[in-house]
Amino acid sequence: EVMPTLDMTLFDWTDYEDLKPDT
Amino acid sequence: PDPCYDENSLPRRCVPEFVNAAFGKEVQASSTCGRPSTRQCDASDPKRAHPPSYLTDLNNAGNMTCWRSESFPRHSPQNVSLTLSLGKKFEVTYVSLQFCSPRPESVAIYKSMDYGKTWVPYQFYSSQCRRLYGKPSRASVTKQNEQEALCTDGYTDLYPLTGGLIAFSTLDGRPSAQDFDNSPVLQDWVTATDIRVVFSRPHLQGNRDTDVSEDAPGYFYSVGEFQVGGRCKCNGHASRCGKDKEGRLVCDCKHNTEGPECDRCKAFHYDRPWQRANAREANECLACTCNLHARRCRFNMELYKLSGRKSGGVCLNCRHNTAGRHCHYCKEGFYRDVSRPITDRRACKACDCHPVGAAGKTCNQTTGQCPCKDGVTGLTCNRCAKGYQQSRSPIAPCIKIP
Repeated sequence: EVMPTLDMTLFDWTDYEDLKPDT
Repeated sequence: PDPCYDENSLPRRCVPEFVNAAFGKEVQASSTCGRPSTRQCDASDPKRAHPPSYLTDLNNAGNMTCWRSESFPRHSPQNVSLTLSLGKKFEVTYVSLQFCSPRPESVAIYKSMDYGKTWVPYQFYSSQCRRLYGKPSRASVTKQNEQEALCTDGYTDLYPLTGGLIAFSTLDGRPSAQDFDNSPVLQDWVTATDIRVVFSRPHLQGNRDTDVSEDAPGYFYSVGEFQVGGRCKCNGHASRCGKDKEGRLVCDCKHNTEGPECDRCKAFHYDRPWQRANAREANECLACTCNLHARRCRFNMELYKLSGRKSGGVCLNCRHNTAGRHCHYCKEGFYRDVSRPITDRRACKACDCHPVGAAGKTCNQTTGQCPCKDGVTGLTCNRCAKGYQQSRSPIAPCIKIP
């Protein structure tokens, strides 16, 4: 079974703004 | 066939042909007759001129053209010098002079290795070695003094009155001449860029000290042939010398060497230090091993010694995401694509670790596997593992399904 790739839009970056990768 | 390579295209020592390095070259004479003109010599009349160019021109038997100095009064010994620039370094085997006048009583030969900036004595001829040149006559030659000028009373006899010869053989009697390949001292000794001959005292018939009257006949020096026998110095890495774009004489270097005397390795050919070629070993310069990922390298003596004197090159600025002394592995953040040879431009692939799913940016050098956070899987850590689902937290992107 192949799992879907991580969806970056689902993450909540509110507390981790400094970790957010450039898009 | 190229003499610098054998029938199997392997490098071997090669040397330019033996030549008279003086032939056709300009000689600077400190004194030349004919200005003002005299009964025997007129510089403005080609038929009666004796210019220095006659020293190095083509001489046919029985038709010797002679340079001639001014005439000097016999009570006034004059130094007259002939200076010859060879144009580059030569390995000199002999220096010879054939006289049209009586041979001088005292002659000094000097050489320069720096195009005339400094001069060192090469050989002295005199019946008064100690008095004129501060040297003992016919000193014995040992390994300690074989690179020093000697003085001899040979070749100083007045007779023959014309056609007399002085010939200096640079290696004659030198103990290390038998093992020239392994004697840097003698290799240096035979090397010259310029040769200077100084006539210090003439041979005078009659009594030099008492015959000082005004009308006593004077003297002059006259030479028909000034020869310097030797080979263009190329350190065993060229079989010929030619002129470069600026008209300077240079070796046609082989064995990955370059320089006027093939005295250094070409760029990127410093996997071992430059060495002169010898009969046993060509000592060609070797290219650094950089797997086609670098254009420059430098030589490291420590590494060379550690390798058993096999390889000392260190590649500089490895490209195509490679790293290491030979650009032989992938730099951090890249992994080796084993389906391509290391020489391939794309031999190293980016790890491309997922910015959220991976715990770091560096992957396994051989498999490309990124370090995944808990519950994350995939080569780049971009999927949740079986039994996990995506969360909203970028710190723990996959959580166990309840």
